[in-house]
Amino acid sequence: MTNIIAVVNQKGGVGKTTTTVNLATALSAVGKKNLLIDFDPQGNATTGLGVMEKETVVGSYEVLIGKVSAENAIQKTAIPHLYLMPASLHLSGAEVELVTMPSRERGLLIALEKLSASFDYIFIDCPPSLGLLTLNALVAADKVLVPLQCEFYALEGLSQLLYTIGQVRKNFNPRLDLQGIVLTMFDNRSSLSTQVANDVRQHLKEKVYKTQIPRNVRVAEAPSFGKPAVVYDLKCQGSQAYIQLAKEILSQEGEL
Amino acid sequence: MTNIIAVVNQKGGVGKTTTTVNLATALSAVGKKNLLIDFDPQGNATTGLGVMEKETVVGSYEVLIGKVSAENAIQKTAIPHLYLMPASLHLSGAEVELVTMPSRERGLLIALEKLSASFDYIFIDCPPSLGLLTLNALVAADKVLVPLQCEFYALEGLSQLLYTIGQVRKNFNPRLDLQGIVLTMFDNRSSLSTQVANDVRQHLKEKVYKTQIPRNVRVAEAPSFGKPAVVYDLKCQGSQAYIQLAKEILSQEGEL
Ligand SMILES: Nc1ncnc2c1ncn2[C@@H]1O[C@H](COP(=O)(O)OP(=O)(O)OP(=O)(O)O)[C@@H](O)[C@H]1O
Ligand SMILES: Nc1ncnc2c1ncn2[C@@H]1O[C@H](COP(=O)(O)OP(=O)(O)OP(=O)(O)O)[C@@H](O)[C@H]1O
Ligand SMILES: [Mg+2]
Ligand SMILES: [Mg+2]
Repeated sequence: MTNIIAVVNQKGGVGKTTTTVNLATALSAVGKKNLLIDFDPQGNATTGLGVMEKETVVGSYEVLIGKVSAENAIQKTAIPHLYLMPASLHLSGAEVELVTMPSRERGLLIALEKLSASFDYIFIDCPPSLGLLTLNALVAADKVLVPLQCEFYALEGLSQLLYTIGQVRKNFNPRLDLQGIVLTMFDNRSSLSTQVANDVRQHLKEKVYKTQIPRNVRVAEAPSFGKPAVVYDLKCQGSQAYIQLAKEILSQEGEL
Repeated sequence: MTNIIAVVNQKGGVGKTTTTVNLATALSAVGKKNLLIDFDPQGNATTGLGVMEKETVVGSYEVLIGKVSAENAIQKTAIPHLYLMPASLHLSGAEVELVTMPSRERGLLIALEKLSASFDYIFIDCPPSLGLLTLNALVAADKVLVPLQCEFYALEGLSQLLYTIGQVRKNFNPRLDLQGIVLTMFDNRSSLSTQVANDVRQHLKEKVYKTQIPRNVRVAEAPSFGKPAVVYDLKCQGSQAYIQLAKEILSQEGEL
């Protein structure tokens, strides 16, 4: 049974891509076969996994509009058991194009239903918006993982996001559930971080993972080498936190 | 002559809202009469200026679809000479609604042309995407201000952004010009920050402001008090950098 997890937050820069790339890599390291779908026109997850040449690539755009099967848009990465459906150049025009297409929110779902290859986890890295790309991800997914930066503005958008997840469950995808909230870029020297973290834990209780990801410059350096942090510097605090998060998710699924 | 400046970067979390709020406030402090238009459905600039009640508000959405004149959607803020056109709740649905409207990219331009009140500066805080909201801002604006976080992923999107600005100038708004690039969240302890800053200055030379904004936790704390950093803590490094940036922009316009 494949777990399809959409990584979503309309607030920008909260660690969606970093969480998707490092979590998928950590789960592959323990032998799970995973697919990462880059659904963000910026293509950061594609670069973060070392795939530099985005011009020639057939990827998530072509799959979304039904031009190419999912099978033919998936490539291996440098990491064993981790596959990638990259973001291709035309993804930036997809949102406008999709509006006038019939069943515009189901393109990804239809493509993934036809995918015969079996994966343990499929992660979808979403752009910072609640538009048609993110909607496609939410309709195709079983679970939503929400990275939440420990800062004030990031907190503001959380209720809107949880409301949107509820709407999608009601109108499009009855099986959609919140997998959990991951606190990111936690800075233990800042009272703001502690305040936001406490606030979120108080309101959302067990929906918030125990593991929180510290702010750690090695995590931000890794993409410039085309590697996930857990490959670039496994021993650093950020990587260790992502390994810990992977364990927490596996035990949540009853697999540990 | 009003300067209309769109603050744009499709990469999320790079400091668009923080730059818009603090720059507009710093320019108001020296007597310029300014308007801040919150064009981001998250409404962070609206909250950052202390306007908490977003449910009841008439704002940029109603102006964009022509339901309300710009005049009637502008309110005073706690800061003298600074006015706000807030983000209202329905803005999150605007991108999908706009697609099928005639002259969908000119809604804001048309509304601002009818605005009789005169402002020295109009700042438009944009969402983290290059969709129809940002397009409306680019068509209405004279200049584009690009906040750029000193990190690898933020660098990746710059060429796509500069290309988009060129396309808008060619197809929609011949007067659109790059006002400048502001380096944000610069951390002088991190070699990554220094590397990215040097890279950008080397390629874009005088288009990059001399002033760079340091990472400074007081800047991130200010919005939780509904105040710009320059009001919350004028003496902190972040605020001083925004004051410096305001001076640099005034001298660029020949006003200092
Ligand atoms: N734990 C961390 N410590 C330090 N830096 C981090 C951490 N996590 C992410 N970053 C950095 O913060 C920036 C934002 O992270 P990232 O790009 O993953 O967020 P995002 O939510 O995917 O952004 P977008 O909304 O643009 O898609 C990046 O430059 C990234 O390298
Ligand atoms: N100089 C700074 N020092 C420390 N924190 C900062 C600084 N500038 C911005 N921040 C914080 O970083 C986060 C991102 O900034 P901000 O929300 O202004 O970016 P944005 O580009 O507007 O994001 P979005 O793409 O979601 O609109 C916020 O929590 C903000 O408070
Ligand atoms: Mg991302
Ligand atoms: Mg913003």
